[in-house]
Amino acid sequence: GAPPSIKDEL
Amino acid sequence: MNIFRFAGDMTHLISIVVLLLKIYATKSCSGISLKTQELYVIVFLARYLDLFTDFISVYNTVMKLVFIGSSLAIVWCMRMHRAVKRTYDKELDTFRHYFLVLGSFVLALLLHEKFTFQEIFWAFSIYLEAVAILPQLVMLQRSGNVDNLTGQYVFFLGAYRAFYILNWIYRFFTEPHFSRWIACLSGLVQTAFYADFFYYYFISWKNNAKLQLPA
Repeated sequence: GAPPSIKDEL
Repeated sequence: MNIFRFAGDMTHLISIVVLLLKIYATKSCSGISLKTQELYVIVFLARYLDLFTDFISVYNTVMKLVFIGSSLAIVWCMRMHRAVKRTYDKELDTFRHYFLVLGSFVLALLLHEKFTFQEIFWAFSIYLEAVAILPQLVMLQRSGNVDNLTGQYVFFLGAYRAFYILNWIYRFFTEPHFSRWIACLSGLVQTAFYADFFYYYFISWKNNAKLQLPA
């Protein structure tokens, strides 16, 4: 899948 | 999710709880900068545009709603609540925060990961969050004596981004593709703004004295 981006952070 | 990020989110939540406690328990917002609170509303609204489009986890969605809701509640309280708004030190809260909004937006137009609406607003929210505390810090220096709850509020707010820096270091070493330079640089600047506050906070804690910031 797509690399874990920082957008999963608050 | 790692322990640093969870600690950061919890510290952030604690700072908001302390602020709400101060306002509701003392029915006063003296020493609190309304401008900083308004900037946080803009930060959260600009950053969580994907609230209804990208579902990441229940935790993520719930926390986003809590941050947006609490920051709106605080601004509403300071502007509309009869008893609270009377205690707002308007003459001490004079930082021209519109320049912070404008500057952050211009910077986001120049420095971003992708030139898309969501990415521009995300970078804008990251830059704005870094400077959002400035009106509050300026107001603390002006008001001289800082009451305990306000001091604790600013302390936890500064500590949360420091935990996030540890989280970015941890993710840098554990996730090869992790792209984080915008948030990390901005987070370093954000935490640096608290440096002198942390120093005086530590001194006051060591001497068990009232927190005094030099004018």
